[in-house]
Amino acid sequence: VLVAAPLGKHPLQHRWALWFFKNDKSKTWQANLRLVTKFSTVEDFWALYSHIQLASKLTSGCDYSLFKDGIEPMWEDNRNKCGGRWLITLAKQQRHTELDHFWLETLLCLIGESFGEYSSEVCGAVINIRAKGDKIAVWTCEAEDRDGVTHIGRVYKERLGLSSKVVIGYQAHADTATKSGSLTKNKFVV
Amino acid sequence: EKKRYDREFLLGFQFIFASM
Repeated sequence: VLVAAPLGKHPLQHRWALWFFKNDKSKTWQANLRLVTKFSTVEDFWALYSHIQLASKLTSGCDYSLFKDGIEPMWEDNRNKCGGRWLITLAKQQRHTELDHFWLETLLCLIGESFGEYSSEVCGAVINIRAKGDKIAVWTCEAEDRDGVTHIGRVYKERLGLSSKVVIGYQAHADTATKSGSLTKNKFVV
Repeated sequence: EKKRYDREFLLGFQFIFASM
C-alpha cells in the first residue's frame, strides 16, 4: 500500500518503523525493545537518521532495527517466522571503518526498494552491536523462495561493495532458533 | 506505481536534512 505523504515530500513505497534495543538484564527482552518512530518519506528518513546516534557509537548489547510498519523485529512475527536473514558478520576493527557505511547502505536498500520485484519479500534489517563482533542482517519473509532470497543476497552484496571472494550466508530463522549462533547452517550463499 | 529510489537520489537529500 502506497502511503500518502504530505505535499512536497517524496513518499516511500512503505512506512518504516525504527526500533531500538538496549540490553538491560533486569528487564525482559520485550521490555528492552522500544519503537523509536515511524516514517514514510525520504525527507523524514534523513531527518531521523541525522538525529540519532551512529550505530558505531552505541554501547555493546544495543540494536537498531528497521522494519516495515506492522512487522515486529522478532522471529515470532507472522511475517518473519517462515523467513530468514542475510547475515553480515564484521570483525572487531570494522566497527570503526565500515559498520556505519554498511548500515546506511542497508537502510537505503530497504527504503529505496532496491531489490526490484523481490522488495516485497523484505521484512526489515537489524544491526547488533556486540563486543565479540557486530552483525548486520536483512530479514526476508520466505526462506523457501530460492529465487527471491538469492536475488536479494546478490544485490545486497553488490551494494555493500563486498569482494566476489567474500561469501555471505542466508540462515532460516527456524534453524537459528534451534541452534546456537555459529552452528546455524547457511541455507543459501552468494 | 512503485516508489523506488536509487542510492544517489536518496543520498542527495542527506545534507539538506543533516543541517536542520
